[in-house]
Amino acid sequence: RQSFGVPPQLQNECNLDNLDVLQPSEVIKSEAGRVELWDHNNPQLRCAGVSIARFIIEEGGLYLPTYFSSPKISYVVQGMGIRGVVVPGCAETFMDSQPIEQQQQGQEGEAWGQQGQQRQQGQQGQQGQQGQQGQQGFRDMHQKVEHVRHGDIIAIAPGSAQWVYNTGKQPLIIVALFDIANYQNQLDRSPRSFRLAGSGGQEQQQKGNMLSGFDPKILSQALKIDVRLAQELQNQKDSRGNIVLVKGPFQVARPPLRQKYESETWRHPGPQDN
Amino acid sequence: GLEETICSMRTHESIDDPARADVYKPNLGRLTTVNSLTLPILQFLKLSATRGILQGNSMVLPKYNMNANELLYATAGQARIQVVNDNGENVLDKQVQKGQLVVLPQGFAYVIHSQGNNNFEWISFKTNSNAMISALAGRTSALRALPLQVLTNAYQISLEEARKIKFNTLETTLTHASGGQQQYIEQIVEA
Repeated sequence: RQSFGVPPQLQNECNLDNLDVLQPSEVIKSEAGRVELWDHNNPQLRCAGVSIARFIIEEGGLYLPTYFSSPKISYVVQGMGIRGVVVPGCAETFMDSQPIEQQQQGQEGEAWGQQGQQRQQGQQGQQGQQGQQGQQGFRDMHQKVEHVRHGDIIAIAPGSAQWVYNTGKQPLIIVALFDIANYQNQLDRSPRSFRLAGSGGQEQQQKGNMLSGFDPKILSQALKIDVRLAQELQNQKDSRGNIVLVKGPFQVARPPLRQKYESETWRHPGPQDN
Repeated sequence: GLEETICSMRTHESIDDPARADVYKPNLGRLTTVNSLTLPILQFLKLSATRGILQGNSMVLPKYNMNANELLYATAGQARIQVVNDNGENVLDKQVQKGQLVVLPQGFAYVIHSQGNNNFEWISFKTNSNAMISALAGRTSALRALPLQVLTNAYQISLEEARKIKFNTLETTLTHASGGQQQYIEQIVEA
């Protein structure tokens, strides 16, 4: 960081006379969770050149796709879920092997791992049919989805959008560090989130998603949809915030978890194990 | 050793030659990028550049810079440029003409849109030797990469509407600014 040159106004950031324990100073509530933020203007955090946030996603909550201008590293403190990261240009390598209509009718309440296993079967040779709608219904395709659980580290490059869904029975808690002094953050030393969907919620009425600032006509031309649907994407009347409650089953193509990984014995070996 | 390395380092590259285009669509336009992979000295400078030619009634699909700031200088013609900040606010919606400069900060989403018979040409300088963009519409876009279930819950729309959002636009970078039969023929050919 020194080699890239520290701006003059930041040169005395680390003249700290004493250090203290820090607590979150701001809470942004959403429909199915909240984001707790530490004050990034605190001298200690300014010195470190970082910002910290804690994401609490309630059961059945979906943290909507969001990207940041700085690199981010996170730790899953509690709970389990699934996540997806958008890597521009990468193929949609995860595909459903059966139409969505059938999944919703026949798989409600089914265990997550079993779903993934069933979908994997018969997936071969179906690529040509993905993303089409016909007599058999519609099959989805999307980028990689991964399981996350407590103890996991998650790293995200700047600009890569991420979503997270809580699949567990307890709140999913993730603590994240944003390296806002990193060379790859070329904006100022403020943590900046860019939401692809959702809104700021009731407490941040002014904060819209990235599509809300475009003329709906241009958006409709870019996405080749009607203007009404383009306006829906702008979430103008949405007060749910950035963590929303998923109603009904949340079905995305994903591989099953290994049984040992699911089990607590994976984390806590027995006395006979070496 | 310097004579054979530093002194002989290549420091220029043609970016205006249509034959070198990285993105090319007849009747729509082209884009050419020079970065550290095509001009290695840019690795040291941490800079790169993109040359764009946009013909009338076409648009550069909405996108944002993932790891760089961009300075767009119009070299010919005019186009409407819209920019959206991290609050989802429209911070620029103007007709940009030859000789004018637009700053596109990292992460801010923008769209370039040429109307009528107005062609638009520009050069963009980016503050990263390997600047990366992420599209918000099209075959390689962020929306396309998301599962339908994420889209339906995020935007409170039906599966069918989510399907349209993901799959209707088959292009990756440039598209027609208005619908029409020709557009769909080209989509089919491209697919």
